[in-house]
Amino acid sequence: APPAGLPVPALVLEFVRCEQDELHVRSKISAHLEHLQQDQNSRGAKAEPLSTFGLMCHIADQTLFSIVEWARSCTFFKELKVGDQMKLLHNCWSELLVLDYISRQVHHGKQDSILLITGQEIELVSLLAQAGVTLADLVRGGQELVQHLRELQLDHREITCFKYLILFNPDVKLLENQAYVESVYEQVSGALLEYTLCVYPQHLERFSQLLLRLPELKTLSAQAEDYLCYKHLSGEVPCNNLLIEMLHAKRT
Amino acid sequence: KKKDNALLRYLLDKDDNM
Repeated sequence: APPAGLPVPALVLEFVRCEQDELHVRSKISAHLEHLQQDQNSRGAKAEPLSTFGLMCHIADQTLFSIVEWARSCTFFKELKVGDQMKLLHNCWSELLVLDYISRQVHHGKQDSILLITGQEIELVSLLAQAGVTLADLVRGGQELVQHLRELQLDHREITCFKYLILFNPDVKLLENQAYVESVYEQVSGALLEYTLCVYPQHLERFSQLLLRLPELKTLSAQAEDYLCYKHLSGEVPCNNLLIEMLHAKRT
Repeated sequence: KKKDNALLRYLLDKDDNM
């Protein structure tokens, strides 16, 4: 965390205040997975065991639920009508999911393993050994972005600003309240710029360096969506709720 | 189309006091 006591813009503090408690989200998702496991055990030998990919889908699905819950709790977001809220989330859900994963790895700080939201650690070697070519490329691409953000020493407050910049994307079409979304985006950009200048005065280009990483995140999320779509079409995605609904929403 | 996005709409519309 940046040095305490430095003047942090009020908006950034508000963003941090609205952040969900990581341990609470972790326990909710872990409880869901335990419930899944018990359900499977009760069905005995007949039940097909959940594959690693299947487990990842459940984790992504549950993480998506927590992301929607986070968005709902944001003061700015509440000002929007549900129609606009849905358009914004349909536009950026995969970027927020990938950012959640990437930011966890940035602070996990290990090169050879990844940390899941459940707190489990998976050796990269074993993950890549099981993964097909496409998933392996995705994981490697993710690790490259993690490395760039580690070098930048991206901090938690900057990550929350990223989330708002991604959610309040002024390029989303057919919004009823386009001007409001644009204004929030401008305010968040301003707050992040002010934050970087206050807290990292020796790095005047930090703001632009941070923003340069967002297109990489978008590319990764588009690749992740394509991969998920491919797996879904081949019947390999076990759960059929929020993850698949959001996938369809973007593609119809 | 409306039916397709039922879950997200439910999540965004649901009343927290329920």
